[in-house]
Formats: sequence, C-alpha cells, structure tokens
Amino acid sequence: ENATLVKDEL
Amino acid sequence: MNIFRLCGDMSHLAAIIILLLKMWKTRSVAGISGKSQILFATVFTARYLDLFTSFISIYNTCMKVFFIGTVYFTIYLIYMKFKATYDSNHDSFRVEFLIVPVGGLAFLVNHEFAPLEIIWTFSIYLESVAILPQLFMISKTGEAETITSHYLFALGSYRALYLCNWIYRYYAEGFFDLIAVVAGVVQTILYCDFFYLYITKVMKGKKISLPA
Repeated sequence: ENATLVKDEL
Repeated sequence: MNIFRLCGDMSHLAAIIILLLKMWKTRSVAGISGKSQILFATVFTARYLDLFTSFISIYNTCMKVFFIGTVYFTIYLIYMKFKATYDSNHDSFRVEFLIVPVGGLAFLVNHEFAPLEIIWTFSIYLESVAILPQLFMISKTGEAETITSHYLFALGSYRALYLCNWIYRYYAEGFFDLIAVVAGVVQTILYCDFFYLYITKVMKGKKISLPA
C-alpha cells in the first residue's frame, strides 16, 4: 500500500 | 530518480527563479497573484512536514528547503517589500472555495486515515488548484507580462513532467500513487488553455492578451 511507501518525491 | 522527475524538478526550480527575477529586476509584483503564492506556501508547508524527520537525500532536502524558503520570500515581496505594486483588486479569487472542498476531500479520499497522510493528501489536492487565483487574475486583467508567461509555462510543465515520471515509475518500478496521478492530471489540464496561448503567441514574440 502506498501509504507505507516513503514519500520520496518533492 | 529518473530523467522525467529531474526535468520536472528543474522546471519547478526555474519557475520559482523566473518569478523571483521578475520581481527583483522590475521591483514590481504587478500581475502576480499573492493568493496563489499563499496557496503554494501552504502546499509546501503541509507536504514537507517530514523535512526534519525523514531524510531521503541531500538533493531532496535541499530542494525542499529552497522551495519553502523562496515561496515565503515571494510572499514577503508581494505583501511587504513591493506591496505598492500588488494589484489586490484583480487578485480577488475566493480561496476559501478551494481550501474547504480540498480539505474535506483529503479527509474522505486518502491512502491512510492518519494525520501526516491526510495532511500530505491535502497538499497534493491543494497544489492541483493552487494556480487558479493566478489564472483568474490574468483573465481579469486580460493580459500577462511575457516573463509571467514564462513562469507559468515552467510551472505547468513541472507537473506534466511528473506525469511522465509516474508512467516511467509504473513500468520500471511498479510504483503507482493514484491520488498523486489524478491530482497531477487535473493540475496539468488547468494549464492547457494557457499552454495553447503560450505556444501560439509567446513563442512568436507576441504578448498574451486574453479577450477580457
């Protein structure tokens, strides 16, 4: 699930 | 990182630098919407709350600091230093009509009902409509300075390039974030009529003048 994905984009 | 995202970030950087140069060189904020800049400041503040808690890379941190620093400096120029040249009569878009629905939507549609995630979602949704006061102001004044057109072209291109980045990441890494993509598509669509004017006019050395 994207939520756990670290926000690596600006 | 991929070439599309790098070009997108550079386009975003260029837009901010073009805007600052326009203000500093002409010592005027004529034609610039202070409300849009306030919305962008809200977007960056909400999105970069993890600036001090999660370290991605030097590049990521530097860009976040630069974006936040310059947007607040822009607001200072508009509302304080060059306040006399700020055209508040034409910068009359009701931003509450953006913030309330976007805030509500962030609560209803998000990846995870957690504070930081909802705030991040709010910043994504808000960014997609943050340029509306600026476009509205241009439609009211009926024209845009050429340098302002370059600013808008660079700003609109940044999210269009991010769409390419998401397509690339989907096929290369299987990465897909529906919220960011949908908001990015909306944001880019809002620039379409401006892109048309920019390419048909500014590229030929004409000024953009809308039928007021």
